[in-house]
Amino acid sequence: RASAMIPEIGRNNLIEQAAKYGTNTREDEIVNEFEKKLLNMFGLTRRPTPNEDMPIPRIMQHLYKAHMGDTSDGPHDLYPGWEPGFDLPSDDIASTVNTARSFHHKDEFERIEGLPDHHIRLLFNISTLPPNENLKYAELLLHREEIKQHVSLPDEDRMQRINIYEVIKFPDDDVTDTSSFDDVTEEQNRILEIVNKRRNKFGSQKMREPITRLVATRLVDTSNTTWERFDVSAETQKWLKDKNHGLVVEIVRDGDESTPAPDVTSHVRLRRDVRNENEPREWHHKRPLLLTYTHDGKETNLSRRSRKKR
Amino acid sequence: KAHRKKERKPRRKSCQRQDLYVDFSDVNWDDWIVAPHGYHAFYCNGECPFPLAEYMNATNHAIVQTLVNSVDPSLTPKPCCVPTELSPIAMLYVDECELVVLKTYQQMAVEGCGCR
Repeated sequence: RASAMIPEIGRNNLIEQAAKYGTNTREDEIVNEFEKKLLNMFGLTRRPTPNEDMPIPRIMQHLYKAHMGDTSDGPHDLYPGWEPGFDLPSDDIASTVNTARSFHHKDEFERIEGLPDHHIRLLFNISTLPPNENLKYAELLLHREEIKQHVSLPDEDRMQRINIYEVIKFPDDDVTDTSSFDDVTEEQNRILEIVNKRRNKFGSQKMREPITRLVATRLVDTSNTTWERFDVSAETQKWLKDKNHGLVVEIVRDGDESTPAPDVTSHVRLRRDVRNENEPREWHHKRPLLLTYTHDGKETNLSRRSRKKR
Repeated sequence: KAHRKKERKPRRKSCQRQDLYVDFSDVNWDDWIVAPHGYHAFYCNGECPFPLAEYMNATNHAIVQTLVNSVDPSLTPKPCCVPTELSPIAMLYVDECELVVLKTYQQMAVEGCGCR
């Protein structure tokens, strides 16, 4: 019963106690009801059984510490390159939410046909957000690492621009619909590939590029390391109600929007770096992250706690 | 000079907050709860004897129940020692979909006890 919320010894004791009640209900059913209450308390449908070596994003560990008001060992001391300014969202937001969830994008969908190679698609499956929780805020986090060779460059050569686009529509939504991408089987992928190949062979009258909309743009200095945070609340709200085609990120040279910036992989961590031997553990902590902030109607919030002396 | 001390019945503790540290590894939850490793949940225990002291936070109902109990204990027991103030805790955990979640849960730790 490794997947049970109640340990075996506790279960046996509860069954014994339930037997003393002398009701018509079977003792194990009474204990199962109690187990359901425990799951409900945490908003779970079953007991989580994560892999032992599953890494926990440092950002989430830091959010926990920030909520607890723990600034004794700032994350910048623990993790080299950490941006000291990283914190919970503003108190206006933190006081209206009580849950933060982190989502990783689906790597297998990072390329979009019809878009240049340096456009990386970030598709987050947020369909598991509990329906009883109200989404208040969502932010996209992109990790940037300094490019050491850029430190000595003049200002204008160090600057790059991050553009974030929302993918509104694909040329043919029926074929490229990924709203249920979790259920895409290998067979479906194979069929999709064949359909796309045929279209390329015979030519398609339809527009090939997806329709995108610029949602954020930011000029960044490549000689420093930090996390970039983008408010994507409106887009995330739409994904809950409508199709989710994700976001597209491009990094370009400042002033030359048509040229992809060099060293993109080593600067903004949008893709795995196969040259780095510390991957994939490092990738897990630095890969793009979608943080959603929700409220379940209970009277708690994520505001920074004041340290109370008992 | 032999002086026989008057033997007193040990006094039962009056209603107050008691220590209880919930260690998540004790209930085998440490594989999915990342932080904290446990927390001070406390519990309430003790008598609610007459006279109900100020710190017992007795309600009007508890005072009347004490009166009735004094007249005839078979009609009602003395009031119970229960949590009167609870506080939330935050938990960082991995959910059933392997998503990492930070969530605050209300009424997880006892802040104050009283006779109710």
